[in-house]
Amino acid sequence: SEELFTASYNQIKMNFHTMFRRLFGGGRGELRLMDPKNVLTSGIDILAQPPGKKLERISLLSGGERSLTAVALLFATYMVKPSPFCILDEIDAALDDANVGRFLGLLEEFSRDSQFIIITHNKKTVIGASALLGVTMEEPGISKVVTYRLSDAPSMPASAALS
Amino acid sequence: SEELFTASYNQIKMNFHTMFRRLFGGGRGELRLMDPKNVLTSGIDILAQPPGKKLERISLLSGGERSLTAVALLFATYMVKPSPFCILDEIDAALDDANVGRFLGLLEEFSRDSQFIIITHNKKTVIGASALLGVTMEEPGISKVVTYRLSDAPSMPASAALS
Amino acid sequence: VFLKSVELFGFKSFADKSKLMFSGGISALLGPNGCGKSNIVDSIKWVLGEQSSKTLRAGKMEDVIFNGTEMRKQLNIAEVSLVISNEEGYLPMDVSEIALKRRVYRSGESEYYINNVPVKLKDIRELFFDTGIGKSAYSILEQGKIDQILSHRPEDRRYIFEEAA
Amino acid sequence: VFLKSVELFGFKSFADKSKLMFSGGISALLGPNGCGKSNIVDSIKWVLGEQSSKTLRAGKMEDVIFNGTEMRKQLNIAEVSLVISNEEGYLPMDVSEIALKRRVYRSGESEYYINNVPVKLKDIRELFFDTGIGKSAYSILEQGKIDQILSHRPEDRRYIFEEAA
Ligand SMILES: Nc1ncnc2c1ncn2[C@@H]1O[C@H](COP(=O)(O)OP(=O)(O)OP(=O)(O)O)[C@@H](O)[C@H]1O
Ligand SMILES: Nc1ncnc2c1ncn2[C@@H]1O[C@H](COP(=O)(O)OP(=O)(O)OP(=O)(O)O)[C@@H](O)[C@H]1O
Ligand SMILES: [Mg+2]
Ligand SMILES: [Mg+2]
Repeated sequence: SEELFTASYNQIKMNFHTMFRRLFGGGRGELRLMDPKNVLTSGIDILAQPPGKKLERISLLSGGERSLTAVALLFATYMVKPSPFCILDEIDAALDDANVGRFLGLLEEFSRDSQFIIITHNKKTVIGASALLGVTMEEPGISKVVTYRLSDAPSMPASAALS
Repeated sequence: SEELFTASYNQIKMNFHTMFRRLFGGGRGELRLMDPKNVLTSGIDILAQPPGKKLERISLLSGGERSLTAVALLFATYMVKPSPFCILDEIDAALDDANVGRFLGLLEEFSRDSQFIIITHNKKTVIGASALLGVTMEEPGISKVVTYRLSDAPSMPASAALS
Repeated sequence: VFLKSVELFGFKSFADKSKLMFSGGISALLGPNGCGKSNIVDSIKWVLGEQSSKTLRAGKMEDVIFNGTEMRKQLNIAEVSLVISNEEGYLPMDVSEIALKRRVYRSGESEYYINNVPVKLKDIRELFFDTGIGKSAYSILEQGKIDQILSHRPEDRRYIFEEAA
Repeated sequence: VFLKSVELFGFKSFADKSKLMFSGGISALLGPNGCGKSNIVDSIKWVLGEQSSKTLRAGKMEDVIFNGTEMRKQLNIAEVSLVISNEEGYLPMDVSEIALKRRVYRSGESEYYINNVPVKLKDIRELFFDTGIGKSAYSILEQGKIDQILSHRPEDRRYIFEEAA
């Protein structure tokens, strides 16, 4: 089991760096075992170096940089063992437009192997979706589901469904 | 001091209800002393009743409802003792467009007595501002300030400054 | 498609029976603040066997049952059904579709069903054993919990690596 | 206008001297992720006397000093000046403008100035005593910390009421 863990750890470590560079448009993402002698019980440190900056612990990153680093780690894991489905609840709340764009680009790629359900208030994020599901509360306090299938109703732009 | 505390507590309690109704378009906001016999050491419970729903503790509210309740409490306090300045760092991140609109309406009113500095990625929030300050990192890792004074450059729409 | 549909009845703000059909690829879930989007995420975690009321944003487990509005009385049962496609044989059951159902009463007692057959929680656990399905920071990133996957406590992070192993 | 301007030099990502002029009413602070917006908020908390490195998102207090990039060496001093208008006599000093300055060296030692006169931290504290200026959950709501004002621990909330009293 130690070999198994180490093999997948090294794989994720490499992937994390690749995903980090794609999401940040450069820089370096690094994982480090805090106690390399005891692989099975050691903690794992996450270090991030946005382009041009110094390598630092994730606690120094900005709100948006943390979200992007979390996404990089998630996708790095999926490259080793994709989850059949993934639910992301407003993961783009702290991201600026440029980073939303890079995130969506990667999401598109990973949606070939995994099913994604994303909750967002950001019109840009919605445009990438292949199906829209609406929840309303016309009767106060009572949730109702409204389905706008994008494939069924091409005439309705995604942003219209949002308002 | 007990009278002083009770007087300002009762005042804020009333204001909280008024601000809550304005931000949620109805409903009820309530403050309760957990230990009414010991006013000076008692905790204060916050209860919220979005329109049509049941009154409940704030832990049951949604992400956006919590943000809005926090804003109601902040403005309720400012009605008793306005802070000369207030910095809000991405307080609108979880809000949908309708709630951003109601928030901005109130912010506009309170900006007559207090100076506000708001950090946001939301183009709608920027439009209400009287001055725009930009921060860039053209040289990686080095922050620089760029000032676009709205009053100096009316020709530049707020959203252009955002991209 | 893996998650085919979820049906909620009496779960949190879903007083009336409501069904969502998911598609492959990316499905976006939209709606105003407080309308019930994150409640749907909670319902999926719940039917997959979640036992901690705190991660469902509830005080005690009965808090997931619809507790009424100004115009409606509270209900006494909450029920969620999740239909999963097993065409690729991801789960150790020899069927192409698996319908999970969970029901809870005000008394606090939960009932679990797989394809309409009553089962125990441990059967649900065994079905998803070691797949990571429904686990936070792997297949579900809850609202405002980005830090879960980046958590300060290193031992929280090992989870990700073991999941993949 | 209350806060007239803030000038940062060597504070976090502000390696070069930078000055922001604020206006009355609402000023919006814009920029991409990681460009230094929240660092400006930290600099205002810091010059107003903040002593906890944790609420400044720093490990130890020296972490607020610019620590270099791939192209630039780290600096050894951080300095922030905040100019406050006192025309309405809000603060107990008989001047129309108050310039606060704080400086920290790698050694960890802080220096404080009011209108260029060296003072102690307790003088800064006395100047703002009981005004709530610079206090979290009253005059500053940090990023992602909405819960601070709604905090679970009731005793944290009393702060708001006493501030107003
Ligand atoms: N047991 C229950 N019965 C009735 N309503 C409930 C119950 N539990 C939670 N709710 C309601 O559900 C609402 C929260 O829903 P939810 O968190 O899903 O909103 P959301 O759509 O995610 O909103 P946001 O965009 O702000 O995140 C609350 O207003 C709460 O009153
Ligand atoms: N002492 C320091 N020296 C140099 N850079 C620093 C220092 N401390 C923090 N930083 C940098 O500042 C950046 C974070 O800036 P900040 O949190 O202000 O971003 P932001 O503009 O608020 O972004 P967001 O929109 O994502 O919230 C980090 O990338 C970090 O590397
Ligand atoms: Mg939500
Ligand atoms: Mg920030």
